[in-house]
Amino acid sequence: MGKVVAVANQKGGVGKTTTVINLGAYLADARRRVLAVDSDPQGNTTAGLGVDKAAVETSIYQVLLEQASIVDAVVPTAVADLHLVPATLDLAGAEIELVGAVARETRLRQALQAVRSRYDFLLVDCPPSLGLLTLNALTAADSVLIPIQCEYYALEGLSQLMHTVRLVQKHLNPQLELEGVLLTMFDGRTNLSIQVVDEVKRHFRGKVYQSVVPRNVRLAEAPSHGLPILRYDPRSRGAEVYRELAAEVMRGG
Amino acid sequence: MGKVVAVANQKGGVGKTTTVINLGAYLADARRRVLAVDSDPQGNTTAGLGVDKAAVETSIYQVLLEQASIVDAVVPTAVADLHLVPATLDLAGAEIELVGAVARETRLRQALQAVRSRYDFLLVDCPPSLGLLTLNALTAADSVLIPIQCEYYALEGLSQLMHTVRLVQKHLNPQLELEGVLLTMFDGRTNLSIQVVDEVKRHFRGKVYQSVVPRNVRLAEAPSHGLPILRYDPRSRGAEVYRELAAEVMRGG
Ligand SMILES: Nc1ncnc2c1ncn2[C@@H]1O[C@H](COP(=O)(O)OP(=O)(O)OP(=O)(O)O)[C@@H](O)[C@H]1O
Ligand SMILES: Nc1ncnc2c1ncn2[C@@H]1O[C@H](COP(=O)(O)OP(=O)(O)OP(=O)(O)O)[C@@H](O)[C@H]1O
Ligand SMILES: [Mg+2]
Ligand SMILES: [Mg+2]
Repeated sequence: MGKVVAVANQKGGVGKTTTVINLGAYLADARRRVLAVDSDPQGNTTAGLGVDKAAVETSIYQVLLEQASIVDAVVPTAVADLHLVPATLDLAGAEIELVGAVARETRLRQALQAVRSRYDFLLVDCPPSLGLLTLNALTAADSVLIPIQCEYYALEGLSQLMHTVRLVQKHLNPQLELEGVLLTMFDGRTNLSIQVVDEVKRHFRGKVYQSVVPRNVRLAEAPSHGLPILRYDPRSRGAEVYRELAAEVMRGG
Repeated sequence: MGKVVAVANQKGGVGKTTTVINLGAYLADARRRVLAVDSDPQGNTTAGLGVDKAAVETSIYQVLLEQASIVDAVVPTAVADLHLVPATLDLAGAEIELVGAVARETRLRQALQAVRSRYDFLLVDCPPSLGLLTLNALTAADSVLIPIQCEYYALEGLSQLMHTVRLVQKHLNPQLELEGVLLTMFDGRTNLSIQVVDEVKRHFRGKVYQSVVPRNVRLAEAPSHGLPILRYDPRSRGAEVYRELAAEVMRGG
């Protein structure tokens, strides 16, 4: 059975999408079968993997509303063994449409049952909020991977995020564990980055990945070509660290 | 009557909070009376202005649920003439709690009536989503200021944001205008930034501020001291551009 990992943090712009795409690509490169699930109405994982949203017939939206099976939504990407369940704009309506539904938080968990055995890892990209789409991902997940930008506001939101994780563990998914904490956009020239790293390592003792993603413009350029860093610039610093991260994740953190 | 400006973009981490705090501080420095309204459950504007959330008695949450008047929520900041309506964690519950309420999108507009005449500018910081909190801000606003990070994903989300603005103009707030588009985190050394700037200027002809905020670590450090850049490092590049932006906004864009 494949491992479902939700990549979540309600703070915006911390590297959730960049992590799903590039960790996913390097896991696939290491011969693991990977499914990326884009659960953010922005659809950045979908665009970043070069999938044309206008050409998508079945997306995560139809899957959550039980109008289609997840099997029909899966599409290939530029990397063999890395598949995608795309998101389109209509996903923005799902939170309101599901508000009155019974067991609305378990839609994704139920949907993933149909494909879990075909993959080794299923990585779910979450939107920057703790609403119904993120709750669905946390309820479906075996574990949660938390990207944290090496900046001040990143620390502010941690207690809120962990509070939500504990709520989900208590009421929706007792098996949910912390997969790990990934430090992103580290800039060694600034004290700020170093202070945040120290603080996060103290807060999440033993759960912070050795791999720390540096700020690296090649990571920001790759999505404009619809490619993971593995295809765009595999010799860049950003690529190296995501390859190391994949190795850590395969060893079990 | 003060001008209500919503600072919105559902893409995360583009500089919404940084703009509310620093534009607000420089408008206040130019003798304008400014109210910053933190409408994001993360409460980054509240923390970035040095207000202790644990000490807040009345927040935007009570105001939106009509449990308190906005007048009781207003607190001073380190800058004279810059006041704040703080946000606390309980705001995260407001979206669900207001789902069934009548005229749920107009709560903030109604609340601001009580204080609009006391301020020249009321800047509303929005969360990174197009949910009820952002809808409330767009419904209350005279205009919307859109920060856009000079990166690829920033372009992806624009059509969705403008679609929401048009919906609000049609059904909730016909007077809503585009105040302006602010380019943020510009890094002149990368082609990516230059390409995005060109694309945005073409897309929003005539509505893009001359002031382009550079990537500047002092802007990221200031909130860890609870200070706007005006107080933390007024001679930094980031500070200069936000001062220029304030001048542009006062001239009417
Ligand atoms: N290590 C890095 N170095 C430089 N740029 C990066 C890095 N990681 C991500 N980026 C860029 O920073 C921006 C934010 O990253 P990304 O979109 O992955 O964050 P996110 O958490 O998914 O954002 P959102 O909250 O909007 O979903 C993007 O433009 C991305 O290309
Ligand atoms: N011009 C800049 N140069 C460098 N860092 C910046 C700049 N503007 C903002 N930052 C930093 O980048 C991060 C994102 O900015 P900010 O929090 O203001 O964005 P936001 O749009 O409000 O995010 P969210 O979507 O989570 O509300 C913060 O850590 C902030 O301090
Ligand atoms: Mg994302
Ligand atoms: Mg913010």
